[in-house]
Amino acid sequence: GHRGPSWSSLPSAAAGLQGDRDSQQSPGDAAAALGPGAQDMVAIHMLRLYEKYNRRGAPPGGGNTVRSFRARLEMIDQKPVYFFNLTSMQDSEMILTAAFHFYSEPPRWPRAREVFCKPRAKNASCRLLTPGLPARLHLIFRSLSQNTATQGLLRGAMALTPPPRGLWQAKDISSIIKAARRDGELLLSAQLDTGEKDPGVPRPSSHMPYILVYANDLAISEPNSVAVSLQRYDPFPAGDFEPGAAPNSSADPRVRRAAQVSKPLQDNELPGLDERPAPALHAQNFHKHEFWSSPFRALKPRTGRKDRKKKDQDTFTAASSQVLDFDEKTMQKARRR
Amino acid sequence: QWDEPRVCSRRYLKVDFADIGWNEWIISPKSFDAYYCAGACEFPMPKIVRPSNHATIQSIVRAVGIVPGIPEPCCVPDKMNSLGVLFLDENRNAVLKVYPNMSVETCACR
Repeated sequence: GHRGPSWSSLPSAAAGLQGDRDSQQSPGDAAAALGPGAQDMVAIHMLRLYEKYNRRGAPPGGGNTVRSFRARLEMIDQKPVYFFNLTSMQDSEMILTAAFHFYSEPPRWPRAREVFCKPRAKNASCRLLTPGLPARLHLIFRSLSQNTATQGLLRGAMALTPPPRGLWQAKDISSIIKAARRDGELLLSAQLDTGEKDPGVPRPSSHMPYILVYANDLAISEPNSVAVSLQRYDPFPAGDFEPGAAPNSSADPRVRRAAQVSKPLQDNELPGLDERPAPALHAQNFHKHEFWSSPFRALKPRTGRKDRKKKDQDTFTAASSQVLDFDEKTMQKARRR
Repeated sequence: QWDEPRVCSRRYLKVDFADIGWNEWIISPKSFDAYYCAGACEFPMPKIVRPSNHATIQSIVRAVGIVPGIPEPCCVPDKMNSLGVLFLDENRNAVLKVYPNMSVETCACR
């Protein structure tokens, strides 16, 4: 277990955050950037990991990526169930470890004994009032398929002894997360079952559980990997080939990574064509299409994205298309990519 | 600017994520020292520019002028450092990623 640090403990984080790489930001600023729920444990934990990396230079958890997942609370059968959406994990991220962090409430019985049994009043009636050891906590994980509303497949269960006082604890759930990912079920629910009929009011938001996944992103050494996760505007907006279109004028400034393909690929040009000797370049500009086999010559000039999308659908539905004729599964995969 | 060395070397560049529009989702750092490489890789190249063998030969060929159109070797980053970035993903969950090759430590003629 670990104690939940208060914001008063963050001056130590301030030192790390105000190092030579970042001389403009205080932890308060960083916390503010995390949003309205910033004063919760997950925000503090992530800031501390960041600070630790900056101070020591050691990769967090031995990998290059730490993802946090906030819980979304729902009451099911009058019991709190915490939902986690892990779908933002990338295929290239190899999970090293995963931990479930949660706040354990102290058991209720000591308070009752304190009320009825004063320290020196060890009479028979007092002993009768002592309800015995508190029930064990049960932590139950289920995974949900994205298209079903069912309760989900049981992924793991563990029994916990409630700590004597309120305490943040962490449980290794690496195998649960790995199995859920392997099966493509990245919506996870966690239930802390105290065995009580009325578990009481849900915890305040600052005590919401969270999941940390430590991973090694194998694609991070790829050229331009920073664009995959951080460049969220479309470098080739819809009107990029239309006259008068302003650069970066995409309506949605945060597009999915699927849009981050390099220009030659978008143009269906062979990568490396531009590497031919200089005299050949001039000719290439005018006779580029001659490098392609006949099916590609049939392609018309580029159109806007919406038109292209519509055309894709048309192509998909019209089996008689002469340009591309992929099956539905292939097309879906391509769109996802 | 007049004090800038002409030979290939590392120059100072501070990148503020707000300037490139990434500040909406990057929590920290707000800025970092990226540096860049600039300058000439002329013959004869001093050891300080750490020329590759190929760059040395290319600069000689260019200096001799036997093959027309050969440019100078390029002044490019040689050693680079990684940078840890704390940012919010599409679901507004905090993510810490350590990106390699984010700031230049040394430059070289290649």
